[in-house]
Amino acid sequence: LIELRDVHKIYGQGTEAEVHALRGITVAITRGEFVAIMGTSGSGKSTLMNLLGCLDRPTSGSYHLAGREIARMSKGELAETRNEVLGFVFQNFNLLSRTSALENVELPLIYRGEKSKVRKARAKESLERVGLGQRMGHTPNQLSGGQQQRVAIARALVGKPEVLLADEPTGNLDSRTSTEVMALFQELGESGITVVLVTHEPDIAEYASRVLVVKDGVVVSDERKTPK
Amino acid sequence: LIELRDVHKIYGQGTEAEVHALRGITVAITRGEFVAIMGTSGSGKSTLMNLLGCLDRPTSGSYHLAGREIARMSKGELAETRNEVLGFVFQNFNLLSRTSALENVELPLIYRGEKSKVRKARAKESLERVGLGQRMGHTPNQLSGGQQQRVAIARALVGKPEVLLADEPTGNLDSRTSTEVMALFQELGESGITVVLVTHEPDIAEYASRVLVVKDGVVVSDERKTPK
Ligand SMILES: Nc1ncnc2c1ncn2[C@@H]1O[C@H](COP(=O)(O)OP(=O)(O)OP(=O)(O)O)[C@@H](O)[C@H]1O
Ligand SMILES: Nc1ncnc2c1ncn2[C@@H]1O[C@H](COP(=O)(O)OP(=O)(O)OP(=O)(O)O)[C@@H](O)[C@H]1O
Ligand SMILES: [Mg+2]
Ligand SMILES: [Mg+2]
Repeated sequence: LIELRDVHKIYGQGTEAEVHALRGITVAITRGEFVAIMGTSGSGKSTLMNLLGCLDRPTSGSYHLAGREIARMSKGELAETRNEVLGFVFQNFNLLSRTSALENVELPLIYRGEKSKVRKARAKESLERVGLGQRMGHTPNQLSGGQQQRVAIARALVGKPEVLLADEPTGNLDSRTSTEVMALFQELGESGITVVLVTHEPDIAEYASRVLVVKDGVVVSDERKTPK
Repeated sequence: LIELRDVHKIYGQGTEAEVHALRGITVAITRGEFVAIMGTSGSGKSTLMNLLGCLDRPTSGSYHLAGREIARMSKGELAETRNEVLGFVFQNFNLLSRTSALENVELPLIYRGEKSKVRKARAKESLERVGLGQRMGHTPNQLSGGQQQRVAIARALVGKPEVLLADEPTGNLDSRTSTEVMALFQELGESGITVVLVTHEPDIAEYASRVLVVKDGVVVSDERKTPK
């Protein structure tokens, strides 16, 4: 489903802020796998996630998603792929600050042209699944850090994506709420959705059937294991 | 040093987003204590931290900081107190997006009227202490999540505050980087600085000599223990 081959990413080439963030990543992820990505701060995890999520292109190397070469897609095709196949939970949430939690979660469905009544019902359900039924009308700055994180999760899931990419999805959640979110991800994994999540917490990585460790822009270990 | 008495905080009184976030908090923290605050998402921890940090006022109740009643201070006096006494690491970092890591860390010293040469030297040292000596010229969007978090930490410490308030300071950090940051906080604690940090990770709470648990806007447990 996902095939990266010798992928490099260099930021700010030729400037003062030039950083060779990914230095040759070759990785294949099959449909239905539950993968955890770990590694130290600055090692390249979010950069890798942004490439997987078609939010950025490699500087060199190839990325095949469901058989299609991402490097050859137009901007419009990339946007369409993101909207139809992928759900993305950003490390910094990326919520729209002037709109309510409900409207933030409706966004992926607006892009698909869903009717307002259907969108609202699905967004409502997605928010209830992460325990935010009582906060739907709040804007992000009227929500706690962990509640904002859960709105980002609800938004990633509302479109029933085939691939869920989550960058530190429990970074702001207490253990009980984390467990609820991970149980939800596990359920999705069992229904055939491919889950790739970045985490720095070993307890969260326990839920995965495979752990990739990234260090200085390369994969230094790739182990399969029995998930929790 | 810090005395909260029957503090309540109600957001959005009279609107749809009315939330009674703190429901009678009475807590005293003595100079040099190292306190961890834990609790579920949405329980009121950041709200409590914002009050302690003089970034917001209680709806009712009193807050004495170093003998002065915060409720009676003018906006100018509050700003001055914040700048001179407190260092604050925000849950969402609150960095200025168009300026470099170095300039972000210089900010508290600019408010104090420090000379540019002194400011730069101190900001540089603060960034080096959190391992960002190679990223000083980068703006926040040229930094990883954990690097942004460390810039926020460096900024909170550059003014050598008497009280360090840190809201989930290791939420985006891998275990090795977390350990380095906590060792730094511990060092500060031993030099007499009062440290109050919110965390959802038990390993981080281990460094504290006292743990407060918040639930639905009240303190439900307050235990002293031997720190790590
Ligand atoms: N400006 C606001 N208007 C209305 N409600 C708010 C506002 N800010 C916060 N809240 C609500 O107040 C409650 C407490 O929020 P707070 O940010 O203190 O929680 P928290 O314990 O820090 O949570 P987390 O662990 O998720 O960061 C939450 O239920 C939140 O929805
Ligand atoms: N736009 C950019 N310009 C220059 N360098 C960048 C840019 N974005 C990221 N970097 C650098 O690339 C490296 C990898 O960043 P990335 O965000 O992938 O790290 P990460 O593994 O997600 O870290 P964290 O665990 O702290 O979130 C970092 O050293 C960072 O400073
Ligand atoms: Mg990251
Ligand atoms: Mg909070």
